[in-house]
Amino acid sequence: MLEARLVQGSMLRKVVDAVKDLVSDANIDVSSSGFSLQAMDTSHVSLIAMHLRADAFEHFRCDRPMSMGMSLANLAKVLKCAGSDDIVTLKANDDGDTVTFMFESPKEDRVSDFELKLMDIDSEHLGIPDTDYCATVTMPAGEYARICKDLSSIGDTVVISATKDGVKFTTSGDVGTANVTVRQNTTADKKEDQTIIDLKEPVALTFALRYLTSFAKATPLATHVTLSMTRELPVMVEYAIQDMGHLRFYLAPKIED
Amino acid sequence: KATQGRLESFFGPV
Repeated sequence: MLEARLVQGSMLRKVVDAVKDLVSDANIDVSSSGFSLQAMDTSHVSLIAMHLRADAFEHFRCDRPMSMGMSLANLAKVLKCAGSDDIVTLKANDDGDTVTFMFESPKEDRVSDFELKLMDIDSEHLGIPDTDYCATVTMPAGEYARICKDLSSIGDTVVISATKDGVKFTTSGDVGTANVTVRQNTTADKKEDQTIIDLKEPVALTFALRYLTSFAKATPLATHVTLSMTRELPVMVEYAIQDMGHLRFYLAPKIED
Repeated sequence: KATQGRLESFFGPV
Protein backbone atom coordinates (compact mmCIF):
# COMPACT_ATOMS: atom_id res chain seq x y z
CA MET A 1 0.00 0.00 0.00
CA LEU A 2 1.30 3.44 -0.94
CA GLU A 3 -0.10 6.55 0.70
CA ALA A 4 1.70 9.88 0.41
CA ARG A 5 0.36 13.28 1.38
CA LEU A 6 2.10 16.37 -0.01
CA VAL A 7 1.03 19.72 1.45
CA GLN A 8 2.66 21.76 -1.33
CA GLY A 9 0.87 19.78 -4.01
CA SER A 10 1.69 22.44 -6.58
CA MET A 11 5.33 21.27 -6.61
CA LEU A 12 4.22 17.99 -8.21
CA ARG A 13 2.44 19.85 -10.98
CA LYS A 14 5.46 22.10 -11.62
CA VAL A 15 7.74 19.05 -11.89
CA VAL A 16 5.44 17.26 -14.33
CA ASP A 17 4.91 20.40 -16.42
CA ALA A 18 8.70 20.76 -16.60
CA VAL A 19 9.32 17.29 -18.00
CA LYS A 20 6.20 16.25 -19.91
CA ASP A 21 7.40 17.73 -23.24
CA LEU A 22 10.76 15.97 -23.01
CA VAL A 23 9.54 12.53 -21.90
CA SER A 24 6.07 11.20 -22.67
CA ASP A 25 5.86 8.11 -20.46
CA ALA A 26 7.87 7.33 -17.36
CA ASN A 27 8.03 5.06 -14.34
CA ILE A 28 7.68 6.77 -11.00
CA ASP A 29 9.57 4.57 -8.56
CA VAL A 30 8.46 4.74 -4.95
CA SER A 31 10.39 3.32 -2.02
CA SER A 32 10.84 4.19 1.63
CA SER A 33 13.24 6.94 0.51
CA GLY A 34 10.58 8.73 -1.50
CA PHE A 35 9.65 9.23 -5.17
CA SER A 36 12.17 8.92 -7.99
CA LEU A 37 11.84 9.28 -11.71
CA GLN A 38 14.57 8.68 -14.26
CA ALA A 39 13.83 8.78 -17.97
CA MET A 40 15.43 9.75 -21.27
CA ASP A 41 13.94 11.52 -24.26
CA THR A 42 13.38 9.33 -27.31
CA SER A 43 16.74 10.29 -28.87
CA HIS A 44 18.62 9.37 -25.65
CA VAL A 45 20.37 12.73 -25.79
CA SER A 46 18.84 14.09 -22.59
CA LEU A 47 17.80 12.51 -19.31
CA ILE A 48 15.70 13.65 -16.37
CA ALA A 49 16.34 12.48 -12.84
CA MET A 50 13.88 13.63 -10.20
CA HIS A 51 13.86 12.76 -6.52
CA LEU A 52 11.32 13.82 -3.93
CA ARG A 53 12.35 12.72 -0.42
CA ALA A 54 9.90 10.85 1.79
CA ASP A 55 10.32 13.48 4.52
CA ALA A 56 8.89 16.08 2.14
CA PHE A 57 5.51 14.42 2.66
CA GLU A 58 3.35 15.19 5.67
CA HIS A 59 2.39 11.52 5.67
CA PHE A 60 4.30 8.84 3.80
CA ARG A 61 3.59 5.11 3.82
CA CYS A 62 5.16 2.73 1.33
CA ASP A 63 4.82 -0.89 2.42
CA ARG A 64 7.01 -2.16 -0.38
CA PRO A 65 8.84 -0.56 -3.32
CA MET A 66 6.72 -0.08 -6.40
CA SER A 67 7.07 1.32 -9.88
CA MET A 68 4.14 3.21 -11.38
CA GLY A 69 4.22 3.59 -15.16
CA MET A 70 2.40 6.71 -16.27
CA SER A 71 1.74 8.86 -19.27
CA LEU A 72 3.11 12.23 -18.13
CA ALA A 73 0.63 14.02 -20.37
CA ASN A 74 -2.26 12.31 -18.55
CA LEU A 75 -0.62 12.95 -15.18
CA ALA A 76 -0.34 16.63 -16.12
CA LYS A 77 -4.06 16.70 -17.03
CA VAL A 78 -4.97 15.26 -13.62
CA LEU A 79 -2.67 17.64 -11.70
CA LYS A 80 -4.11 20.59 -13.63
CA CYS A 81 -7.37 19.83 -11.81
CA ALA A 82 -5.74 20.57 -8.45
CA GLY A 83 -5.97 24.01 -6.90
CA SER A 84 -2.60 25.72 -6.54
CA ASP A 85 -2.87 25.52 -2.73
CA ASP A 86 -4.40 22.05 -2.60
CA ILE A 87 -2.95 19.23 -0.54
CA VAL A 88 -2.29 16.29 -2.85
CA THR A 89 -2.48 12.71 -1.60
CA LEU A 90 -1.40 9.77 -3.76
CA LYS A 91 -2.75 6.29 -3.03
CA ALA A 92 -2.00 3.00 -4.76
CA ASN A 93 -2.40 -0.65 -3.88
CA ASP A 94 0.64 -2.90 -4.15
CA ASP A 95 -0.78 -5.02 -6.93
CA GLY A 96 -2.97 -2.24 -8.29
CA ASP A 97 -3.04 -1.03 -11.85
CA THR A 98 -4.30 2.42 -10.93
CA VAL A 99 -3.15 5.31 -8.75
CA THR A 100 -5.55 7.73 -7.08
CA PHE A 101 -4.87 11.41 -6.58
CA MET A 102 -6.90 13.22 -3.94
CA PHE A 103 -6.94 17.02 -3.91
CA GLU A 104 -8.06 18.82 -0.74
CA SER A 105 -8.52 22.58 -0.61
CA PRO A 106 -6.77 24.25 2.35
CA LYS A 107 -10.13 24.89 4.03
CA GLU A 108 -11.09 21.27 3.31
CA ASP A 109 -14.29 22.59 1.81
CA ARG A 110 -13.54 20.88 -1.52
CA VAL A 111 -12.21 17.38 -1.97
CA SER A 112 -11.78 15.67 -5.33
CA ASP A 113 -10.19 12.41 -6.42
CA PHE A 114 -8.89 11.26 -9.78
CA GLU A 115 -7.96 7.71 -10.64
CA LEU A 116 -5.25 7.29 -13.26
CA LYS A 117 -4.62 4.02 -15.10
CA LEU A 118 -1.03 2.76 -14.75
CA MET A 119 0.97 1.53 -17.76
CA ASP A 120 3.67 -1.05 -18.24
CA ILE A 121 6.75 0.91 -19.26
CA ASP A 122 10.09 -0.82 -19.63
CA SER A 123 12.49 1.52 -17.87
CA GLU A 124 15.99 1.97 -19.26
CA HIS A 125 17.83 3.24 -16.23
CA LEU A 126 21.39 4.54 -16.68
CA GLY A 127 24.02 4.68 -13.97
CA ILE A 128 24.85 8.33 -13.42
CA PRO A 129 28.29 8.49 -11.79
CA ASP A 130 28.91 11.04 -9.06
CA THR A 131 31.13 13.57 -10.80
CA ASP A 132 33.52 16.13 -9.38
CA TYR A 133 32.66 18.83 -11.90
CA CYS A 134 35.32 21.23 -13.26
CA ALA A 135 32.88 24.13 -13.26
CA THR A 136 29.55 24.83 -11.62
CA VAL A 137 27.54 28.00 -12.03
CA THR A 138 24.51 28.81 -9.92
CA MET A 139 22.45 31.60 -11.46
CA PRO A 140 18.95 33.01 -11.28
CA ALA A 141 16.66 30.51 -13.04
CA GLY A 142 15.00 33.35 -14.96
CA GLU A 143 18.39 34.48 -16.26
CA TYR A 144 19.15 31.00 -17.59
CA ALA A 145 15.72 30.80 -19.26
CA ARG A 146 16.30 34.19 -20.88
CA ILE A 147 19.73 33.19 -22.23
CA CYS A 148 18.24 30.04 -23.77
CA LYS A 149 15.39 32.00 -25.33
CA ASP A 150 17.56 34.84 -26.64
CA LEU A 151 20.26 32.57 -28.11
CA SER A 152 17.65 30.24 -29.67
CA SER A 153 16.59 33.14 -31.86
CA ILE A 154 20.12 33.30 -33.30
CA GLY A 155 21.35 29.70 -33.50
CA ASP A 156 20.59 26.10 -32.57
CA THR A 157 23.94 25.13 -31.02
CA VAL A 158 25.56 26.82 -28.02
CA VAL A 159 29.12 26.67 -26.75
CA ILE A 160 29.20 27.13 -22.98
CA SER A 161 32.66 28.17 -21.89
CA ALA A 162 33.53 28.58 -18.20
CA THR A 163 36.67 30.55 -17.43
CA LYS A 164 37.85 32.68 -14.52
CA ASP A 165 36.20 35.69 -16.25
CA GLY A 166 32.77 34.08 -16.12
CA VAL A 167 30.55 31.72 -18.14
CA LYS A 168 30.10 32.60 -21.79
CA PHE A 169 27.25 31.27 -23.95
CA THR A 170 28.02 31.58 -27.68
CA THR A 171 25.87 30.74 -30.66
CA SER A 172 25.83 31.53 -34.36
CA GLY A 173 23.47 31.02 -37.27
CA ASP A 174 22.35 32.59 -40.52
CA VAL A 175 21.33 35.71 -38.61
CA GLY A 176 24.81 36.17 -37.16
CA THR A 177 26.46 35.42 -33.83
CA ALA A 178 25.63 36.11 -30.19
CA ASN A 179 27.59 35.98 -26.93
CA VAL A 180 26.19 36.22 -23.42
CA THR A 181 28.67 36.30 -20.55
CA VAL A 182 27.50 35.75 -16.99
CA ARG A 183 29.83 36.86 -14.23
CA GLN A 184 30.05 36.04 -10.53
CA ASN A 185 27.83 38.37 -8.54
CA THR A 186 27.75 37.63 -4.85
CA THR A 187 27.02 41.20 -3.80
CA ALA A 188 23.46 41.41 -5.17
CA ASP A 189 21.31 42.56 -2.27
CA LYS A 190 18.64 39.96 -3.07
CA LYS A 191 19.96 36.40 -2.76
CA GLU A 192 17.90 35.26 -5.72
CA ASP A 193 19.81 37.69 -7.95
CA GLN A 194 23.20 36.23 -7.05
CA THR A 195 25.36 34.26 -9.48
CA ILE A 196 28.03 31.99 -8.05
CA ILE A 197 30.73 30.40 -10.20
CA ASP A 198 32.96 27.65 -8.85
CA LEU A 199 35.75 26.98 -11.33
CA LYS A 200 38.28 24.19 -10.74
CA GLU A 201 39.54 24.37 -14.30
CA PRO A 202 38.29 26.05 -17.48
CA VAL A 203 35.92 23.95 -19.57
CA ALA A 204 34.01 24.52 -22.81
CA LEU A 205 31.28 22.22 -24.17
CA THR A 206 28.91 22.37 -27.13
CA PHE A 207 25.19 21.58 -26.79
CA ALA A 208 21.97 21.64 -28.78
CA LEU A 209 20.02 24.67 -27.56
CA ARG A 210 16.58 23.11 -27.93
CA TYR A 211 17.21 20.72 -25.03
CA LEU A 212 18.62 23.45 -22.76
CA THR A 213 15.55 25.54 -23.63
CA SER A 214 13.27 22.64 -22.77
CA PHE A 215 14.99 22.28 -19.36
CA ALA A 216 14.06 25.91 -18.66
CA LYS A 217 10.43 24.80 -18.38
CA ALA A 218 11.43 23.97 -14.79
CA THR A 219 11.97 27.69 -14.04
CA PRO A 220 8.75 28.01 -11.94
CA LEU A 221 10.20 25.38 -9.56
CA ALA A 222 13.11 27.34 -8.13
CA THR A 223 14.74 30.76 -7.91
CA HIS A 224 18.12 29.32 -9.03
CA VAL A 225 19.47 26.78 -11.47
CA THR A 226 22.91 25.15 -11.25
CA LEU A 227 24.85 24.13 -14.35
CA SER A 228 27.66 21.64 -13.74
CA MET A 229 30.21 20.87 -16.43
CA THR A 230 33.25 18.70 -16.95
CA ARG A 231 35.16 18.11 -20.18
CA GLU A 232 33.50 15.58 -22.46
CA LEU A 233 30.70 14.74 -20.03
CA PRO A 234 27.01 15.63 -20.15
CA VAL A 235 26.09 18.91 -18.50
CA MET A 236 23.90 18.65 -15.42
CA VAL A 237 21.20 21.33 -15.11
CA GLU A 238 19.73 21.15 -11.61
CA TYR A 239 16.69 22.77 -10.02
CA ALA A 240 16.06 22.27 -6.31
CA ILE A 241 12.51 21.28 -5.39
CA GLN A 242 12.43 23.56 -2.34
CA ASP A 243 14.10 21.52 0.42
CA MET A 244 12.31 18.35 -0.64
CA GLY A 245 14.49 17.08 -3.43
CA HIS A 246 15.73 17.95 -6.89
CA LEU A 247 14.95 17.85 -10.60
CA ARG A 248 18.12 17.21 -12.62
CA PHE A 249 18.49 17.30 -16.41
CA TYR A 250 21.49 15.80 -18.18
CA LEU A 251 22.41 16.65 -21.77
CA ALA A 252 25.03 14.87 -23.83
CA PRO A 253 27.48 17.27 -25.50
CA LYS A 254 28.11 17.55 -29.23
CA ILE A 255 31.56 16.18 -29.96
CA GLU A 256 33.76 17.92 -32.55
CA ASP A 257 34.54 15.46 -35.34
CA LYS B 1 31.07 19.72 -37.68
CA ALA B 2 30.02 18.46 -34.28
CA THR B 3 28.23 15.17 -33.76
CA GLN B 4 25.54 14.90 -31.10
CA GLY B 5 26.57 12.35 -28.47
CA ARG B 6 24.11 9.91 -26.88
CA LEU B 7 23.92 9.39 -23.14
CA GLU B 8 24.80 5.70 -23.38
CA SER B 9 28.30 6.77 -24.48
CA PHE B 10 28.76 8.58 -21.17
CA PHE B 11 26.59 6.76 -18.62
CA GLY B 12 26.68 3.00 -18.31
CA PRO B 13 23.55 0.86 -17.91
CA VAL B 14 22.64 0.13 -14.30
